[in-house]
Amino acid sequence: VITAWTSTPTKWYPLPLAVGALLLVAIQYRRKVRNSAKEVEVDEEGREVIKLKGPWHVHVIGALPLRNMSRLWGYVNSLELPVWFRPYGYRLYAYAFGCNLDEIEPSDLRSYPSLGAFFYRKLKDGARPVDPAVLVSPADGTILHFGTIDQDYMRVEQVKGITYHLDALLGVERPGSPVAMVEHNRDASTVDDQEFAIVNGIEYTLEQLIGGSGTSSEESSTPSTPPNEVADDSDHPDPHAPPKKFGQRIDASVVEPERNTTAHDASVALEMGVKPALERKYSTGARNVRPGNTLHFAVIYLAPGDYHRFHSPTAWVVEKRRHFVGELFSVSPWMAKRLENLFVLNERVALLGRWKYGFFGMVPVGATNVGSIKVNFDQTLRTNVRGRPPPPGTYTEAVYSNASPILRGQPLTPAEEMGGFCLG
Amino acid sequence: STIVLVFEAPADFEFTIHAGDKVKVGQCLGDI
Repeated sequence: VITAWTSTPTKWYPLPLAVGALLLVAIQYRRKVRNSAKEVEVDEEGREVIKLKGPWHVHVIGALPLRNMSRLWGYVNSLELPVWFRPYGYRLYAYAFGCNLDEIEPSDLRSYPSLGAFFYRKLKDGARPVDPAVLVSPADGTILHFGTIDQDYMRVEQVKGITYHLDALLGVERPGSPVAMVEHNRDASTVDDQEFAIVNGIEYTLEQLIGGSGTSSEESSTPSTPPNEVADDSDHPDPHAPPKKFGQRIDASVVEPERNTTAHDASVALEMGVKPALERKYSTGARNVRPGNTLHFAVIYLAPGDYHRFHSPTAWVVEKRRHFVGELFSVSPWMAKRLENLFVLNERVALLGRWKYGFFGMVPVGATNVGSIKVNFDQTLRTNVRGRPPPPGTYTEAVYSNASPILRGQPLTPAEEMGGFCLG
Repeated sequence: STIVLVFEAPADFEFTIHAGDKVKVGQCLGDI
């Protein structure tokens, strides 16, 4: 071979014109096929059809029963470990995944009955100082990506060059939804110099709002909308009906809060400028951005060793949650670079509401090892349950309008614990 | 697991982080 390679003379001669033309045709054809593969497939309503797209190894992973594997993983990790083994096992886990055992509460490793309980560990008070900035991190993790969203296209960049539609992530806003309802009732709710407010005919003084010497609003009056009653259900479809198309809301309910104090509402209200929900000029929503404002996004990845509870990133009011049952692919950076629509395909809970600058949304996204998402103020939420997932884009919705008659939602202060991810 | 934040903010809002940064609960992500 070496002799042939070195001693064979090279003779150059021109290719016939037809061969060159064929080569150009082949290159053009290949380019066209590649571009058509990138085109977005849409349904009869013009919405993008979410499908599994990526290289062959992504399709291999997609063929696995990830949801069943996740639940089995959760079951295995809920098994109680022998007390003598716990310190060794958890120390080994902490060493392998880089957990800081000095900041956990309780610090006695024998008090965690299972790996699942250790995974959902709490932190000591003061372990995470809160920055006074308007936006703080809701979790321990790594910043995967962040930026602004072009409001003409409403597409969020997953990684460089791969995008997904914001409507597919959050769900499509519908007329009659709670946000629209609050806006619709705006004329019935007025504020006079921020001294007192009338909400649906009920008068609140500023002292009541901010928890001063007056009695709490809960004591002095009751909201006009009774608890557990959907304020406007004209747009709610039959909860038992199967989903028909992309983005259809298949259930709606009002979630009763466990406990809310007027002082807590007031602390959020003050940070938001006192008059949220009472005197809003603009309806909040990803598609109702105020003039001069921009939509931003940030993605935080929680590695297996990270603290897995999430906290409020700012002072805001959660008006509703949308639970999208979906797949449970890994959400590691490796997967995010290869699987298009990863965050739209996976099971997630979109918590939507408002902060002092307008719309605010937070979406915890599940993964194979952490398929269960808990939200502390929503005891009815059940994630990663047995059964075939509905088509991508369908969701169940709950509104928190009864959580606070003042704020018409669940108020949260910066860094307040909201929930977390559990194994399986 | 992953958390995606989507929010409306004034034009002068700026992120104070970089892709790949490790963050902890309560750490500043952005400010006005």
